[in-house]
Amino acid sequence: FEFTLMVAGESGLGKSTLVNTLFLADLYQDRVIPPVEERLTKTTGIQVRTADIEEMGIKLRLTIVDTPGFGDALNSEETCQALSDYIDVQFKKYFQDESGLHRKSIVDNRVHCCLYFIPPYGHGLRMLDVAAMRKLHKKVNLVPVIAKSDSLTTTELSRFKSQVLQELKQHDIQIYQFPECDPDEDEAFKKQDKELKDSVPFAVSGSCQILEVNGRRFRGRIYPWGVVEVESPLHSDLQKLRSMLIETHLADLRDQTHEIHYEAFRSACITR
Amino acid sequence: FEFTLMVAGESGLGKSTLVNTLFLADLYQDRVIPPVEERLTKTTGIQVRTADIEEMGIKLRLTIVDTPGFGDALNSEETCQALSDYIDVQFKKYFQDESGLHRKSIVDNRVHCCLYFIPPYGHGLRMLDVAAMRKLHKKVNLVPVIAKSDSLTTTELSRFKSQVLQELKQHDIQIYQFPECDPDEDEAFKKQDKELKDSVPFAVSGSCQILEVNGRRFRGRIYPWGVVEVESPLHSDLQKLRSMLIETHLADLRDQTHEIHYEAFRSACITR
Ligand SMILES: Nc1nc2c(ncn2[C@@H]2O[C@H](COP(=O)(O)OP(=O)(O)O)[C@@H](O)[C@H]2O)c(=O)[nH]1
Ligand SMILES: Nc1nc2c(ncn2[C@@H]2O[C@H](COP(=O)(O)OP(=O)(O)O)[C@@H](O)[C@H]2O)c(=O)[nH]1
Repeated sequence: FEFTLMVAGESGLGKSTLVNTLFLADLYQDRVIPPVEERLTKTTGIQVRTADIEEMGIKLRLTIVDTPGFGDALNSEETCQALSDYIDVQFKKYFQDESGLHRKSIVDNRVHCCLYFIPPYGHGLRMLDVAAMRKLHKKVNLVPVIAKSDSLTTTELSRFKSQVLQELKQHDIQIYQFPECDPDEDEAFKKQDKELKDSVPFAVSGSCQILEVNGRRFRGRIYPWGVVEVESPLHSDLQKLRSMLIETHLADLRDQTHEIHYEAFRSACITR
Repeated sequence: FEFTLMVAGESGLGKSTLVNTLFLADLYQDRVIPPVEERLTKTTGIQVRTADIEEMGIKLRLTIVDTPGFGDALNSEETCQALSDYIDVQFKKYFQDESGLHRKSIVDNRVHCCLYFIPPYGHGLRMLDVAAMRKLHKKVNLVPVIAKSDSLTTTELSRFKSQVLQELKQHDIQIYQFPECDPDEDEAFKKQDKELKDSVPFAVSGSCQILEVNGRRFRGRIYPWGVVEVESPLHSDLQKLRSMLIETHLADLRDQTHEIHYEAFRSACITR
């Protein structure tokens, strides 16, 4: 199973921490944060890392596409363009492989999902977020997430989620749509599916730190006023996002990439 | 006593909340957050609000200069320019009044202090922060603060503070320097003064919500995992900032504005 996940959004929003928390791995061991001037010049670089992981009983060849320096506002447009170009390059490769001799052994490196990190400022989307998402929404399954959601109180978070949903609609940003639940599914599954849909956009908190309290081990963030358990549904939507990406919607994300986004690219190529 | 405080930094970093928390007043009652496109067009506007307040036994005619829409990265340069122009306009007015007939009744509307809000992302300053601060540091007493510091753990915060101090130095950004403590001061005062200097840049959390726990009332933020008491020195440097601005360093901020920043402007005018 190949699965390519793109993470987009400003530097410092906890993207690498979230990826590590999602896949319970340290995919960024060799990472170096360059000093601020370097960040400015190296920012249109795209970093691609691949790892074989096993999660929830599923073996995955996971590829993460990251942009180390998005959001030095002076060049967020270029970084966005670089992400969009990367998606197209993968489509093109697949298109060429598909029309070639070795069709049976095609490697699917197309981007199956893009997590766009929205900063938890509280007023809604910024123009830079709107511009970035509009560049990507027709090429990849776009899943907006609220970054570092532990900086929002419960009331601020619910208000922010409705604000974001309203603005996404207002700006015609097409986010990944969960397929309809099969009417034959059991009630428990339907309920879980509805809860998933109601939590969009997912508000995520991540942590590379494993804490131990009363013999129980969990990933969390220790503050002077309390401890955030990032995997607890009461504290963050991390579990929902993880189970959606790896368990319940992995197949659909790959299908929609092939049947909708890739197909749009392919028709554009053919008609040219 | 006239005191003009400028607050600069991206929209959503909690600037108005902090101002209200600092001065225990609601200076933003009439505020409306415009939708994102309006924010884009109206962002170079500067908002000035004045209120007579009494804090810590001191009566102040407080003026707050705010930029409602800084940081829609597409125009942070213009907003910065607008702030810099505002400072110059006040200097010019003072210069004209000073050389006029009614010198005794001059109103001092010069900007005495500028709080620059650094987002708590964790990697350090962004180019946009460096550019903004370099535009302002020679015209006003610049006091950088770490915004929404409750999204950083204790370890992350101390690392971030040293990172920021190092980068401020590296980019030659002149922040407001606390004057040397008088050697005749008592030990308690010297200790408090040292603690103040060691906490720079101040990490602030603000709140408009007054909570009541066990009969004790305090301003705070309620999270599912705990309650941040913004006025507690264990949770935030708010108290340090407040006492510095209003109690211990008010006079020095006004003096340095007059003797250093205004003087530089005045000499530049005269020599032209
Ligand atoms: N408040 C908060 N901080 C986080 C979270 N995840 C990561 N961080 C911190 O944010 C900083 C930047 O995280 P990083 O993952 O490197 O961000 P990236 O640049 O987007 O990849 C680090 O200090 C992290 O410890 C989170 O969920 N909440
Ligand atoms: N985590 C956190 N959120 C805050 C803090 N202060 C304000 N907020 C929230 O951040 C959002 C924006 O605050 P606001 O004061 O309007 O920001 P401004 O646009 O910079 O003036 C609101 O939802 C506030 O409740 C803080 O210290 N910490």
